Amino acid sequence: SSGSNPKDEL
Amino acid sequence: MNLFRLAGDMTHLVSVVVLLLKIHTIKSCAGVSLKTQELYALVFAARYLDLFVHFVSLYNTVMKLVFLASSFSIVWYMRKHKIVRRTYDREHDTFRHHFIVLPCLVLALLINERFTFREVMWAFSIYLEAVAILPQLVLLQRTRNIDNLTGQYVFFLGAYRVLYILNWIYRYFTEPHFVHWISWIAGIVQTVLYADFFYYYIISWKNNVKLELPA
Repeated sequence: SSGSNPKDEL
Repeated sequence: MNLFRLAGDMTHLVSVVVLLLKIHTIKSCAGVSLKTQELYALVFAARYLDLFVHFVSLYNTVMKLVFLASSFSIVWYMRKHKIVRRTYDREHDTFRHHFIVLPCLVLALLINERFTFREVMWAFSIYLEAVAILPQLVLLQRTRNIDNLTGQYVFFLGAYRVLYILNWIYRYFTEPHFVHWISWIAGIVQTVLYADFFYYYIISWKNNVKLELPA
């Protein structure tokens, strides 16, 4: 799911 | 990192530099909305809570620090600096920005990727960023003489949004598992808000006349 994606954008 | 993302970050950076240049060297913030700047400071404060917890890269950390420092210093200049604050167009910067903070917070509590403090604050920052430009666009519309630097500031900020969308499209095809619907949808809403401005900006640039938005 999208919830486990790390957030690497600013 | 793909080229669209890098170009997006760079236009975002340029927009901030243009604004700081205007404030720092010309000592003027005429035509700049303090309300929008306060919202951006809040956006970055809420989003970068993970700054010291979740390390992505040196690039990421440095850029986050730059956006935090620049947004808070712009607010400081506009509120506290002896000369700059006098150039602030308070009468026309009347957008009720406090009233969009609460709905964004409620929306973040309802729609988030996970119900944790950091994730809710992240979603809140995304929703708030989508509408943070509104006071600035309203102020531009009320300003008779939009100076070049203010026009360029908003133009680069809009370009950053467009490039981020291209970046998401690219990522969708190259990293199918990487999907953040919240930022995509909010990002598209945010970019659409610039459409009108872009239209008049490009026309004024093509005809080589001063930018003026219709009331």
